[in-house]
Amino acid sequence: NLTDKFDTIFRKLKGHGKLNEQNIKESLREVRRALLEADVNFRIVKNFINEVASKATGQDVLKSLTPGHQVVKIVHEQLIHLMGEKNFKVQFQSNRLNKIMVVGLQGSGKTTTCAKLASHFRKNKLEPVMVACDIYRPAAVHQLQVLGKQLDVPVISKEKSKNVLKIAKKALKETENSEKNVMIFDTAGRLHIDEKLMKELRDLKKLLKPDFIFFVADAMTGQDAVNIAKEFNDQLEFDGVILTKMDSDARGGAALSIKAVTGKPVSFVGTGEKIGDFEEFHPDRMASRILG
Amino acid sequence: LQLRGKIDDDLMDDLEEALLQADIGIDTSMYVMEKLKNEIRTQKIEDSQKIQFLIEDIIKKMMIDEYSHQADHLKIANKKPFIVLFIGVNGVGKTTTIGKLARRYKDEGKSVMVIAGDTFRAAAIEQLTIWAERSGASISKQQQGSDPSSVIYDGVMSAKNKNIDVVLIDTAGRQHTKVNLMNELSKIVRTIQKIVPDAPHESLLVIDSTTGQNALIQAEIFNKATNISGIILTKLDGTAKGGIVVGIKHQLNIPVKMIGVGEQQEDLRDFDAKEFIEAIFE
Ligand SMILES: Nc1nc2c(ncn2[C@@H]2O[C@H](COP(=O)(O)OP(=O)(O)OP(=O)(O)O)[C@@H](O)[C@H]2O)c(=O)[nH]1
Ligand SMILES: Nc1nc2c(ncn2[C@@H]2O[C@H](COP(=O)(O)OP(=O)(O)OP(=O)(O)O)[C@@H](O)[C@H]2O)c(=O)[nH]1
Ligand SMILES: [Mg+2]
Ligand SMILES: [Mg+2]
Repeated sequence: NLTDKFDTIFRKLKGHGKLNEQNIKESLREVRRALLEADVNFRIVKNFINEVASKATGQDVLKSLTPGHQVVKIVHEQLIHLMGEKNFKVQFQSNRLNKIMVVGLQGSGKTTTCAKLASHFRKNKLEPVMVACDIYRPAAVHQLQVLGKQLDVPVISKEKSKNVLKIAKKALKETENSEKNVMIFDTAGRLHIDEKLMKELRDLKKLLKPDFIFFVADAMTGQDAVNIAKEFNDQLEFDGVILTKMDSDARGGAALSIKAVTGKPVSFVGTGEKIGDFEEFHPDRMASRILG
Repeated sequence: LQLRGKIDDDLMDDLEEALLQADIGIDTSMYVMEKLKNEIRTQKIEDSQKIQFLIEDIIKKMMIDEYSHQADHLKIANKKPFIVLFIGVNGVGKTTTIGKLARRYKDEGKSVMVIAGDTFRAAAIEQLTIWAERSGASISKQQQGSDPSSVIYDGVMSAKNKNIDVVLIDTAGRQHTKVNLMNELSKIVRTIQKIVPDAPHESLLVIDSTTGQNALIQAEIFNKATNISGIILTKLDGTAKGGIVVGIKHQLNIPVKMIGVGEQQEDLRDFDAKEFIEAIFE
């Protein structure tokens, strides 16, 4: 891992043990490699390395007697700082109707995440209902209904409907005078470059005026994470990110890329296929995972 | 890519960044850049216009070799039933790809059976059933929660008895980090071999083109559970380049056989290395 590699680099400072530009450069090459292997976007890696370089060549580090550990500390702190502060809490009040949209690329884990959100909200004393707005994928509505049954959370859909706005209107009408206080809208996976489908999301947002939009992203996403996230954010201004499939051994550098390019924080992570596999995001744990 | 003037460090940096941006990965990118620099030296190249052809040729030689022309297409020849197993991590496009391939073989006049080997995920069987209906393939399935190996055993037996030409087997998405699920996959392979000893004739790892470096580990681990005969690279209709397959071919010698370019039945193409590589530098 990175700490071991740094120890090797700095051990070569035969007894002198002080940092200089040359061995900082060497250690930064290792950091660059670690971040690229972790799928952090190459441009973000470039900026990050420059930031760390200027911090590391600062006077107090140069005088330090544990140079390897000092550089690792700077890298780690800089990563956590970039990832966002832990106190980003997603909370909803039970005395109003909260509307939540769940969006993202094909296969990222949206439908499963809707069920996880429903379960999470109910644990926090809210009354969820899910709305099946994926009218394209075979058996997508059925999938959400099966999950709803498992959870005993109602699912609103409109049989054979080819119009997402009509489904949403039906859902709003059915929910407005009920005791439900959080609506979770599952949407079809789509490409950020699909103009027609991105417009569908913008129109849905206009109709719902949602309280929160979650962008769902797969933890194994590579360099393209910046393009995808930027486009979704430019068009929808989502509020938070849910990083799924964190139970894999993907390092998850996409989390850093997405935060860097959109400024939006990761609020939750998916850690498996079961409804309970859902946790709050910890920036410090993510930083360690990305560094390897 | 700005290809004019002399070959300098800026051009080399731009080229390396194009590789990294395509998810080719740092090790494979460094390998390609080393080869490029050697070629520039030995061929005494000074015109940067020649560099694009050179780097594309280096990568093309990594992706296809003299044997791969036959190997890089599904070898359906004289196997009946011709059995194809689809594997991969969650959400990459296995079920949809089966729908596309079923359609292709039906259009070629073959009889096709799909087997609903994903007995775990909500509505997985219903999803595959709709794809079977769309393509005209028959489907062998049991209820959700059944043992996948039993379902697959029954399906393959039925295909053999009914003289089916092509069998496409769907499996549940699984993370290679889950030992019990990888063991389940090995068991599925052994089960198929009880009926058809040289099957699966194709074991296709489905990879999402937006995947980063984790794809290499996926390929390594899945390859241990079943000898992967090829990769299907999906979602290339997006902006990701899918460069992870270059490293996978280079390190594991697993070729890409097909690509997915959309969500409809017709959105499946044979892999074209030239087009794939040119897209990296576009
Ligand atoms: N291992 C793991 N699998 C997950 C996780 N979240 C979702 N999945 C799986 O990922 C696959 C895709 O999940 P879906 O919920 O269907 O994804 P989706 O974004 O709704 O897909 P589309 O609607 O087709 O765009 C399924 O096999 C899920 O079980 C997770 O956190 N970990
Ligand atoms: N744009 C695009 N979407 C695709 C492609 N292939 C599959 N998809 C979509 O990706 C999503 C997931 O596809 P599935 O076929 O359910 O993937 P899977 O691997 O079977 O998923 P699990 O069984 O849950 O692991 C669906 O929304 C598909 O329509 C492709 O080539 N391009
Ligand atoms: Mg879905
Ligand atoms: Mg599937």
